[in-house]
Amino acid sequence: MNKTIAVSNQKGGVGKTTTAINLGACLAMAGKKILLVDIDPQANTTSGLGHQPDADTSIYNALINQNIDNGLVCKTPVDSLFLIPADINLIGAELELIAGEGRELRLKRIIKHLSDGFDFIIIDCPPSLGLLTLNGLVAADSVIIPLQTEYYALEGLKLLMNTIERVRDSANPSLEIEGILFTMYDSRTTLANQVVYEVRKHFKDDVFKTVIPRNVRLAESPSHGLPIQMYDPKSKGSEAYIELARELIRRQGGN
Amino acid sequence: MNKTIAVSNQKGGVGKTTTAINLGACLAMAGKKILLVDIDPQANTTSGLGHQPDADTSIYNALINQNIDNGLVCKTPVDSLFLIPADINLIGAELELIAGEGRELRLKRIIKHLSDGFDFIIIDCPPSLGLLTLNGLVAADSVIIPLQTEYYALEGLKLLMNTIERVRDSANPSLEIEGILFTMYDSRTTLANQVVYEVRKHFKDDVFKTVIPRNVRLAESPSHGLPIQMYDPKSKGSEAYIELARELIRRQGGN
Ligand SMILES: Nc1ncnc2c1ncn2[C@@H]1O[C@H](COP(=O)(O)OP(=O)(O)OP(=O)(O)O)[C@@H](O)[C@H]1O
Ligand SMILES: Nc1ncnc2c1ncn2[C@@H]1O[C@H](COP(=O)(O)OP(=O)(O)OP(=O)(O)O)[C@@H](O)[C@H]1O
Ligand SMILES: [Mg+2]
Ligand SMILES: [Mg+2]
Repeated sequence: MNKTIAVSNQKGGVGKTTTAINLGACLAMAGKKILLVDIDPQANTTSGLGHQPDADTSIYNALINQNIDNGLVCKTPVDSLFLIPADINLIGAELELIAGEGRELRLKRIIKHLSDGFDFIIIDCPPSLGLLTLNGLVAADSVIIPLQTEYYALEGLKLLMNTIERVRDSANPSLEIEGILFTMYDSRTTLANQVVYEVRKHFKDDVFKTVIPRNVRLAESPSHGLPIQMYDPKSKGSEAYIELARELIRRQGGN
Repeated sequence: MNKTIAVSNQKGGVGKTTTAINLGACLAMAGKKILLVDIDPQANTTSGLGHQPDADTSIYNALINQNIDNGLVCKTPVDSLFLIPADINLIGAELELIAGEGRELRLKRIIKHLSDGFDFIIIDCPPSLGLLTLNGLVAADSVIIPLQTEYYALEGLKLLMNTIERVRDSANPSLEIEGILFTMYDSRTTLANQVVYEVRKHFKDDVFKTVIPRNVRLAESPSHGLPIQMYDPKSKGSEAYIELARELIRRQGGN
């Protein structure tokens, strides 16, 4: 039995890609077999792992033409971490998917076809609530919500929760919140501490205990095409994502 | 003669909204009459100025039904700074606009109708290259590109430049680059200095001399519904946006 987790937040720049790559890598280094799926036209998860986006073997073809082939799954610099890359044709996918049948179910079919043997499938979503993100939420068993500890990110949380509710009421009744994850946290600022206090009070156990601190090494590692655990394993960023992976595995044990 | 400037970058969280609000406020405090237009479904420019999004007087109605009325233009806490607010119905706008005629020209018509008497119209775009952003680029005379000095933001620049090129070749031949603006700059990190060096080398005069530093006061001000010049006028963030407004006005003089 495997689990599909979407990493989503329509607010931009909150650490979705950074979480997908580094959580995925930590779980792989802990012995799990992981499939990352990049459905963001920016293809940041793809390039952050040093993979050159290639229009032939990308998720775009599979989403639009429903031709699903094992060639979609690529290797990464980490053993037992695999990737289905994105490419820029995905920009047109939102418009092209609209007319088709089962437009929100396309990704779910692809993942069902390719997920055998994986322990976790992690989907990196774009910063929007359009059809690509909806495909991610419909395909997922649960959602990780990276949350920058700032005002606009907090404002957007309600909108995201409403969208998750709507998806749960329609195409994916079993969709759960895996957890809200504080990212780029700077304990010295009052704003950050206010946001953490408000969110923990309101969402209680839906919030991960692990907090990802602001750490420039996390911003440097994608330029080397490596997850943080390979680029700078002693950094605070690496330690935090290892702790998150442990907490995630512990949470499954309780299921 | 007025000028319409789109603030756009599909990379999320790079400072689009922060730039739209604070540049707009600085220009208004320098005696210009400014109209801010929020076309991001997140409605951050709207809430960042303390305005409650209201489904009746929003850009959504005007875009979809083409009923343009002066009631769209609202006051803000700053004299001579006005706002056309966004609201969450804009999420559906991308899907709804597709079927209609002149789907990329809708915003241009609205602005033409309402822009009399304004010196600058500043459009805050969402983090994507979909129909809402295309409407912004088609309506604009020029584009300000906020660029976080990090790897993924640099990666996305090529894609954005290609899109601007495509818009220039089709619906808006006179679209220019107003400037690339470095945001959240931290001079202590090597990564930031590498990005600044690469971009200035490649884009030369298309890059603003003004650089916006990382400054927590900029992240705090929207929670008070105020631009930085009213929240903390002595902060580094406020000084930087005042300098940007001066540079922008100087650049027009040279036209
Ligand atoms: N904890 C952190 N500390 C410092 N920098 C970080 C951290 N997490 C992410 N970053 C950097 O911040 C920027 C935004 O992060 P990232 O791209 O992962 O966010 P995102 O939500 O995926 O963005 P988008 O909405 O564009 O998809 C990136 O440049 C990234 O390298
Ligand atoms: N120079 C700065 N220093 C510190 N914080 C900043 C700065 N500029 C913006 N911020 C904060 O960083 C976050 C991202 O900025 P902002 O929301 O303006 O970016 P955006 O590009 O509009 O995001 P989106 O892609 O979601 O529309 C916000 O919380 C904002 O308050
Ligand atoms: Mg991302
Ligand atoms: Mg914004």
